[in-house]
Amino acid sequence: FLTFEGDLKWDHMDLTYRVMNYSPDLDRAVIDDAFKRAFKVWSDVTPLTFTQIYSGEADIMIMFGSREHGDGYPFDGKDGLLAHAFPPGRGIQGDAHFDDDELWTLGTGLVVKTRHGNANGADCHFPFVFEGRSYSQCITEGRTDGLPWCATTASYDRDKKYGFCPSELLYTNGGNSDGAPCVFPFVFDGTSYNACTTDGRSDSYRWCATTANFDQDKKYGFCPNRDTAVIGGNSQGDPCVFPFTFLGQSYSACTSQGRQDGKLWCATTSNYDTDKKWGFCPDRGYSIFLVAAHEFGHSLGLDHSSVREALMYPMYSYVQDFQLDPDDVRGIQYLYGEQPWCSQEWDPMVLGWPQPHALPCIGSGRGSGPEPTAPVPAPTEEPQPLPTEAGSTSTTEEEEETPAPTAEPIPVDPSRDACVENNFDAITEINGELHFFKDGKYWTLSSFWDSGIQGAFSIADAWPGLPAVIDAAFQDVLTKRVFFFAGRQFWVFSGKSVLGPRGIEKLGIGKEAGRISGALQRGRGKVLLFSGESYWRLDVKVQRVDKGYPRATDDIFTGVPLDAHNVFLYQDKYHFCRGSFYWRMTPRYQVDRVGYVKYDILQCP
Amino acid sequence: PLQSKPQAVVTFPGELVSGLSDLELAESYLLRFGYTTAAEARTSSKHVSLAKALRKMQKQLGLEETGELDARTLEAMRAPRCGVPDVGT
Repeated sequence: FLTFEGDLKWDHMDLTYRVMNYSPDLDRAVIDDAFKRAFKVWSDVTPLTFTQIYSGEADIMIMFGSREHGDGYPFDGKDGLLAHAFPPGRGIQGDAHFDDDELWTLGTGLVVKTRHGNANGADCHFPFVFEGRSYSQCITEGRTDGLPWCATTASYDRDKKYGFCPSELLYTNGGNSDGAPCVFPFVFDGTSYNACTTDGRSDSYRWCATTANFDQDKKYGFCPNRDTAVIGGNSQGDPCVFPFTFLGQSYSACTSQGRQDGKLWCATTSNYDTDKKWGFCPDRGYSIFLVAAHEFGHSLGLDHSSVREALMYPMYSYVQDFQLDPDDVRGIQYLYGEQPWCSQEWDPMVLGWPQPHALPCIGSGRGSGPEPTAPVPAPTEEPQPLPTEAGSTSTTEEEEETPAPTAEPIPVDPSRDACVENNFDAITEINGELHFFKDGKYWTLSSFWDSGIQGAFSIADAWPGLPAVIDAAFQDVLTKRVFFFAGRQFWVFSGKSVLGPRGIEKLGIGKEAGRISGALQRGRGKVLLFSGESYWRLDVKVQRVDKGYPRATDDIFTGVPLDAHNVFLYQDKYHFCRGSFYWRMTPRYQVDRVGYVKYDILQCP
Repeated sequence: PLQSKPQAVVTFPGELVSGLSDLELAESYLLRFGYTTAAEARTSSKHVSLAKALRKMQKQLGLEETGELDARTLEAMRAPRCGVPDVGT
């Protein structure tokens, strides 16, 4: 990471931001939410807080604009430059600007949020069926008032769920009319207008009067973009007009004719040849959340990073499940420090537990958090049975006996690096070594031998008969038998024999459980099995779950993600993983560490 | 369908990015994002200053440092990005 020259940073942690105007591409609620989430990316890993204000001077002023928009650093039309921001300081410093010649979306195409109707503001569902016909854009069919609408489920005919699409006939943004709709025709400068116009403005924003006469009433608002609005060209925001004529030919859809770059475009009047009015058709657009999170990094004092995966890398790329890269975390924590709960001063009784979505402490080494006092063994609630001998379990007619693994697995693909995996199907400790399972392969890590990550090994070689993807595994501490779970099936490997697959209903786990996400050994002969937001206690000897289960995970495992993908015991502590991160919990049920599976447990470089 | 005649290419009015050669694109990109300065470009030979700036840019953006205006470098220059300079203020 890089910071700006002189380590420019804010001298206070409670920052304010104000959204000066909104892009017509998205509903303002969607934009507000995206900015809020983008700030949260940074507040999750620092003591910084962000508060939106609606008047006056905020630390970070946010605006949309195009071309030259007042700061001497013009944007360049569609694509190319997307946004820029200034490092911390007074005045324009800290401000973030977004190029409104881009199509702003959430990264995967138009987001058409509805108003009114009966769908509580849900997004349009494209395509949708109305009277047997399929539509991929808002329509005015079925109405006499010209208001565009869409269904919010796949079939209006079946579900009758609908809402109205953005339209100047429904509302306006900004201006001085409190969102009133346009009035057509309206008079401006002596001329009558029947549609939104950019006349009278230098910033290309489309506007209309909200009374019949602007010259007289001076009431106006900005027009929201319809879903058919073009981007860029010389008609930004105007809807495509179909059919249109181009070089004498008629076109009823967007076309790439006339261009070498393959981009789709349309005319915004019925005849391009005579009017030369055009723009690009909507594409996936750029995620306002991702771009804002990047720009706010600048607003906080981060310069561009040369780490490709980092948010602060200067090029845009869309990622669906965004997670802040460690490089970004190190950068921002270099400037502002860590979350209070990462520090030794953190007192959970005062500040509360970290939220499950919170990101880890990886900074100056203060991140390990308060260590527990002497470990307390997990209490067992019932007398424990004596151990059974390995392989003593009987085989039923549905069980197959197959050879068990050899003692020393042979790496099948040493080049396949565990460190490139983003997450694992299952993680568990077997014979004192952590095992990381993923797509038919597994790696081992021994804390005793300090030999680093070993593998990748083949699951099929080690435990023949298992599916490539397993959900969870655990080793019974008494018998050393290893239980594997995949879907609603489980297998038990003991010595050279395997029992299974059998359904988990045989363990007494009902249909309310989907996949088993992990297991925690609890004393002798008892294991907690996790699924969804519940857990069951398994009596390993009798292979049945105890009465009184399932119980809610949140009841005692407070502060860990309830949608953990892996749950396992390691070095006497409970580990709950979600995405790239793990939450470590002491036997006293205190979360004492949140970190990266890859960097903190696997010790990846 | 196959085109029966060569496609006509038109110049669309109002389109800002038009007609820049690869070299012109590279020069404006390197200048805009801080990899070279107008003074540097004036004082050294064009080829040397371009190669030096390209290496600087390729290193910063994690590309192979060829010092050449290769396809990957051009692709990076055409990619959508943040307007804050990569080097300098």
